[in-house]
Amino acid sequence: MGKIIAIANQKGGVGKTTTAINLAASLAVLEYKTLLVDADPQSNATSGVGIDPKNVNAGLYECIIDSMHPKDVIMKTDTPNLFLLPTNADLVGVELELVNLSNREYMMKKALEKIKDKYDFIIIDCCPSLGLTVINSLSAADSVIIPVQCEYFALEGMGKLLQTIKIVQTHLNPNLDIEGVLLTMYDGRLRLANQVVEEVKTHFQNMVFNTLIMRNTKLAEAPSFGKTIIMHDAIGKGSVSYLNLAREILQRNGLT
Amino acid sequence: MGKIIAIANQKGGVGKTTTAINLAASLAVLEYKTLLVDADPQSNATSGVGIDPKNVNAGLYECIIDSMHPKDVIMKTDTPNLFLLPTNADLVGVELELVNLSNREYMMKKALEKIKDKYDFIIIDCCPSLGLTVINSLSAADSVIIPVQCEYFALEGMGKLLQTIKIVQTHLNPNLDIEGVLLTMYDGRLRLANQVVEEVKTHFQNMVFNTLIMRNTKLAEAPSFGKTIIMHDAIGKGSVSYLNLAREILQRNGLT
Ligand SMILES: Nc1ncnc2c1ncn2[C@@H]1O[C@H](COP(=O)(O)OP(=O)(O)OP(=O)(O)O)[C@@H](O)[C@H]1O
Ligand SMILES: Nc1ncnc2c1ncn2[C@@H]1O[C@H](COP(=O)(O)OP(=O)(O)OP(=O)(O)O)[C@@H](O)[C@H]1O
Ligand SMILES: [Mg+2]
Ligand SMILES: [Mg+2]
Repeated sequence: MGKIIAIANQKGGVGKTTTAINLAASLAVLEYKTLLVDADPQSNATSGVGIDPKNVNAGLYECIIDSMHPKDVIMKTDTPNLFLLPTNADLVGVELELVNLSNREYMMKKALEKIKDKYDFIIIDCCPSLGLTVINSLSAADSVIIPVQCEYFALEGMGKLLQTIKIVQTHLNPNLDIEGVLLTMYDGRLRLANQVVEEVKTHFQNMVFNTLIMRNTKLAEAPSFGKTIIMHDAIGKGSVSYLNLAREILQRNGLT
Repeated sequence: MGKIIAIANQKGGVGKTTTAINLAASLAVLEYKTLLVDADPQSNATSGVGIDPKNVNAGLYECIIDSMHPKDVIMKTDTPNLFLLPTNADLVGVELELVNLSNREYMMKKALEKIKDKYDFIIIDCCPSLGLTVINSLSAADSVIIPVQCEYFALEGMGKLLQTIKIVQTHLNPNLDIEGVLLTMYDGRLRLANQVVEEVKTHFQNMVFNTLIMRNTKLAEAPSFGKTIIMHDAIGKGSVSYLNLAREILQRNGLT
């Protein structure tokens, strides 16, 4: 039975997509059948694994609004065991269309339930907001990973995000766990980065993953080739970090 | 008569808030009376100039939804000539409330018209989306600055943003100009950064500001002290870049 993990943080540019793509790729390399769901109209997760969003005729939008079966839109990637539920720019309109539906918070859950038992893991890349699309992702998820860039504004937004998660747990999805808080783009030479790490570890204790993702230019380069970090730089620090993260998650879930 | 400039890009973390705060501060230092409008529920522009969003009882939300007069919520900052129209977390709910109003795209324009002639410049910090709040900002603005981080995903999203600007120009605000495209977080040692600069300059020609904002840790540190870059590191590269940007904009508008 697949585990659905949402990658969410309303702060922009903290490494949600980079984490979604490369964690999914790492789980796939470790022989777990993994589906990457692109729930951001920017479709960065789609292009980041080498698929041009302009060639996506039907994606997540059609699964949510037109009840299309996800199996009819899911695509293979060049990584074995890694599949993609793509998105294109149509997703921008989904929030206005969901607003007046009765079960508007559960539309993504309904769509993903059709394929949940076909995968070991389903990773959802969220857009930088706390709107209906993200609420849908959190309602569909079993747990959420919160990437936090080691900078001031990213730290500041944590309170609001945890509040939203509590609201979802109370009213929409009582089973939603916090899989963990992931520190990203860490550069040990910067005082600010070390302050943020200190603060996050003090506040969130053992919710914080031991794995820390260093700032690493190969991670920023990989999507320009449409490749995951494993395909772009298999033995570099970026790949090692995300493989470590995958193993840590497997351990936390009693799978290794 | 104040000029309203929106700082917009749906890609997260590209330097919208950093540009809004420090361009506004630079214009203020050059003796132009400037209002910074925080149109992002994350309220980073508010905290970035030293005001705690939790102490904001009324802000942009009340001006848009309750027709409160902006002069009753505008606050002074520790920079002479720099004022703030703050926001708090209530702004998250504004999009759902605007959806069913008849002139939903013009609510911010109506609010800012009440104070437009009291300032030389009004700078709007937008959230990372293309939803109704951003459409409101673009409808109210005379021009828009597009910050582009020198990385792959930021480059990829430019097409979608320009499409949205065209739609706003055609249907909502024919006077909306593109003030310019601003390259941010540039690190000359990285091949990727140089490729992005090359690509942006080829596509957008003289729409691209000559001023390039380098990656500079003081810019990332300043908000943790609630200070603009001018107050935090007046003679450093960050301040010099943003003062140069202010001067370039003044020149483009025939003001120096
Ligand atoms: N560890 C890292 N080292 C260096 N660059 C990184 C790292 N992680 C992410 N990046 C780069 O930083 C930028 C922001 O990351 P990313 O796009 O994954 O964030 P995001 O949270 O998904 O953004 P958005 O809020 O727009 O969805 C991207 O250009 C990405 O390539
Ligand atoms: N030139 C720069 N050099 C170094 N760090 C920078 C620079 N500009 C911005 N930053 C830092 O990068 C991060 C992202 O910038 P910022 O928050 O301004 O982007 P944004 O586009 O407003 O993000 P969001 O999409 O969440 O609104 C912040 O932590 C900021 O301090
Ligand atoms: Mg993303
Ligand atoms: Mg911002």
